[in-house]
Amino acid sequence: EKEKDAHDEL
Amino acid sequence: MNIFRLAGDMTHLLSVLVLLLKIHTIKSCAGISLKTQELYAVVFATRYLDIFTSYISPYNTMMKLIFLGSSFSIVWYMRYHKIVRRSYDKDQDTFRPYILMLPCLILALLINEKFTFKEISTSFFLFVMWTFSLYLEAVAILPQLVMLQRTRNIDNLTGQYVFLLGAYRALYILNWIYRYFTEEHFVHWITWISGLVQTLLYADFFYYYFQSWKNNVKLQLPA
Repeated sequence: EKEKDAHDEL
Repeated sequence: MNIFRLAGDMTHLLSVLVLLLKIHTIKSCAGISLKTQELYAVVFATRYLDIFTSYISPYNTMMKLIFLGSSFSIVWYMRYHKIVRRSYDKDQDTFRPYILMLPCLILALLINEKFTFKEISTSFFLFVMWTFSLYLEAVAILPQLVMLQRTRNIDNLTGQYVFLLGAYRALYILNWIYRYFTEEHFVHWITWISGLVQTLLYADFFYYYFQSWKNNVKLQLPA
């Protein structure tokens, strides 16, 4: 889940 | 989503629209580096590989499609459009993209948030590609900056395009500071350092851009 927030930006 | 990040995305979108406007309306790409545009197409292609697998929000998906579509169509215009391609000055655009792409790829394999080389899985591959796109984006502007130094008179749209492209990442830095203080465990050194390097590469351009705006003179970069 942590990785997810790293890639929530463009 | 915070105001800095939204402003950053809108500035980035604007930079792409300014460039498309220039190329599509006056059918000219004078002063624009095709190498930088190709690097940006690679940046978006490697960053948004998971566009169909990891859904974040309608906004996120829409922006990804816009950036992918615009960057590839700009490359297409500059390479194949019979009128636009004539205004491309390839003798001034001599930066070799591979000397940027190879080190970024090696660095992405060595330094990424996973560090685990052993598990050669698709998620590891996606992670390395994503990290590669971060490093590549930081240096993708170099061919364009080199070309600007060679092009004596920089037209307004080109100057605005480069300015907006630099400003968007500066706004993203404010976004990372904001998220660091408002979200716990939001720490992404790789993203932050490459974003900082990217913005610093624009430092002298920003200086001359501001000077030309303040003194109301034509933008010129010293050779």
